[in-house]
Amino acid sequence: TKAMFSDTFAQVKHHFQHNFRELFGAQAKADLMLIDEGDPLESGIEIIAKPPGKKLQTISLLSGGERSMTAVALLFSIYMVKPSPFCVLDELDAPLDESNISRFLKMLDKFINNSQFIIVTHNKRTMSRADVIYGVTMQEFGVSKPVGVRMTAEATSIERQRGIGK
Amino acid sequence: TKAMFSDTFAQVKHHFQHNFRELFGAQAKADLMLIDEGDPLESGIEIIAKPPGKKLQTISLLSGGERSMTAVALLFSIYMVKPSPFCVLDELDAPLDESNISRFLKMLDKFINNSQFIIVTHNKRTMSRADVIYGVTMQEFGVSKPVGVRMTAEATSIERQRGIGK
Amino acid sequence: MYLKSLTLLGFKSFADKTHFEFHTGVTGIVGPNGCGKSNVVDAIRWVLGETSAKALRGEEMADVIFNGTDKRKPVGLAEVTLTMADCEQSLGVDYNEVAITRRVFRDGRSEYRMNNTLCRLKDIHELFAGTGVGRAAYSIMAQGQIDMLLSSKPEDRRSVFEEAA
Amino acid sequence: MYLKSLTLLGFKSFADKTHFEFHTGVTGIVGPNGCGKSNVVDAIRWVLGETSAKALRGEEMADVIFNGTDKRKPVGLAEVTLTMADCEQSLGVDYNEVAITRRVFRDGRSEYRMNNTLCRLKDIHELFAGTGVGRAAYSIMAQGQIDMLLSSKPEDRRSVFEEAA
Ligand SMILES: Nc1ncnc2c1ncn2[C@@H]1O[C@H](COP(=O)(O)OP(=O)(O)OP(=O)(O)O)[C@@H](O)[C@H]1O
Ligand SMILES: Nc1ncnc2c1ncn2[C@@H]1O[C@H](COP(=O)(O)OP(=O)(O)OP(=O)(O)O)[C@@H](O)[C@H]1O
Ligand SMILES: [Mg+2]
Ligand SMILES: [Mg+2]
Repeated sequence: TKAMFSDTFAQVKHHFQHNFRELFGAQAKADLMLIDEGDPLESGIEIIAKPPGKKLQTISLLSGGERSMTAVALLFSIYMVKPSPFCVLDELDAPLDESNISRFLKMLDKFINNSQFIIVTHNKRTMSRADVIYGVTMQEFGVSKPVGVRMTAEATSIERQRGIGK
Repeated sequence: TKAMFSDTFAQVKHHFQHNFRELFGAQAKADLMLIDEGDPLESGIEIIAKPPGKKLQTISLLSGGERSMTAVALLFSIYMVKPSPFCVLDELDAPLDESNISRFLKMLDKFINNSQFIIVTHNKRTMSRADVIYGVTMQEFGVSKPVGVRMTAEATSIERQRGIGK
Repeated sequence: MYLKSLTLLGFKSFADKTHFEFHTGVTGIVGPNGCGKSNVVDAIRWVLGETSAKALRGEEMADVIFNGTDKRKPVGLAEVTLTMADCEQSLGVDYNEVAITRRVFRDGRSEYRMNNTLCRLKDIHELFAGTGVGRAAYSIMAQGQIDMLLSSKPEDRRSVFEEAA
Repeated sequence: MYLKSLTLLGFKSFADKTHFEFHTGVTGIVGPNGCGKSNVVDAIRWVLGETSAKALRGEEMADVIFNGTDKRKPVGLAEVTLTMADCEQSLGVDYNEVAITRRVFRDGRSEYRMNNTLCRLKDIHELFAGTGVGRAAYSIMAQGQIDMLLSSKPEDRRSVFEEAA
């Protein structure tokens, strides 16, 4: 399993270097390093992230939005190595500005054939990307109820073709 | 100073009970408790927060937005006891939905005669409340520059009356 | 294999029986602050076998049971059912659909069922092992967990990479 | 007493001399992710005497010095000046304006000035004691610090209430 872990790690690292550039720009650089190469299973993992044009510094100095985008790059790198039938993201877009939300949604598009995505959001741009939207309300104080499922017209026709859902 | 602390604490507690209701609704309840009453200076402080209609539970179970509004109530309670010439808020509104942002801005109005507020935000509603807006950009990668100060017409006339700024 | 549906009853703010159907592509969950969106995320995490009450923002597991409101009494148990479809090949089972049900009672005791048959949490973990469902910390990103994902501490990101490996 | 202006030079991403004038009411700071908004907040916190590099998101104090870009060299020092006006009564001084300047060099050594006269950090803390400026942790809410403010741990909220008392 030490070998399995190292193999998985190497693949995630490879994707992360690429995905980070995809989200931040061709001039950006990123890497993943095992702090203790001799003991991969117990070792900490260091993230190296350099936005385009900026000098390399610890990721603690990155902005709130830059840290979120770095997390998005890492998360999608893991999904590439170990796809999951469904992924649930709760307000991942909260710290992102409009252009970063677009970049996040563009990367999301590469995964929707392999996985379903359930995304909790307050952002209108992200909402417009959803195929189906569940609203949740508390008309009665303290009791949650889903309200209405809104399916985009396009999604409805795709669902009928695939015979999924009722 | 133990007496000073207890006195300050009692005042903040009093305001917090009131401000929380102002932000959450008349049916809401909140309190501040010293975990160790006998040793106020070393004691932890527990926040009790009950949104309207809901049962009292630990604040960890509150939603992201509810926790932010609780923090807003506490912060403004401290400002009432110990006003500061200026307050700096960095993206306090990020987890808030539109109606909570309105409530936050409404409470903010009660303080602007005593303090200047410097607010970092991505939210259009909050931006429209600002009297002056500094945009910051990085036209040259990695180098920040302020761009343009936008003063609302109303703010410009107030400033001229008070003779503040140049 | 895909996620077909999720049913909540007495789970956190979902006092009444609530059913969500899922489709391919992106499902959005929206609503005002405090309406219950993250509680849906907690329900998915919980039914798949989350053992840490803290990961569900509570102090003990019974905290996920609907606690009542000014107008309603608390209930005695929380129940969530998650149904996967097209399972034959992915899980090596004879059924097309597999429904996982978890219940917890006020005394903290949990019960698990697979297609309505009582089973152990261990059985659920073994069923989903290697599929990315189940203990996949990385396939459920809770609100505000970005710092955890970026942390260099082995204990913080251990769970992420362990399941991936 | 009110905040009149802030000047940054070589502080984090503000490589060139940058001046902000402040007015009564609400000043908004806006811009895309990573453009430097929180760095302005850090500058205010820093010039008022913040001693923890971690509170400024760095590992050591010299991390606040402009580090260079692909096109520009790093610089040797960071300098921030904060100017308060209408100070006579609030601070009990003879001047209308008080300008606080802080510099840090690559070796980590900090210099403080009050109206261009070298002084100690202690002098700045004493000058602003009880006014809500200076070590008032609660008057500068950094990005993502909500959990800290709500935490019941004494060490987390100690600084807030101590300055208030
Ligand atoms: N056991 C329980 N019984 C009843 N209500 C509960 C229980 N546990 C949590 N809640 C309530 O659920 C609400 C939180 O819901 P949730 O975190 O899902 O909100 P949200 O929709 O994600 O909001 P936000 O947009 O602010 O993140 C809280 O108000 C809390 O009081
Ligand atoms: N010493 C330094 N020298 C040069 N650049 C620095 C230095 N310290 C931090 N930075 C840069 O400043 C940027 C972060 O700026 P800041 O945190 O102010 O962004 P922000 O405008 O608040 O963004 P967000 O909206 O995402 O919160 C990072 O990209 C970081 O690389
Ligand atoms: Mg939530
Ligand atoms: Mg910021």
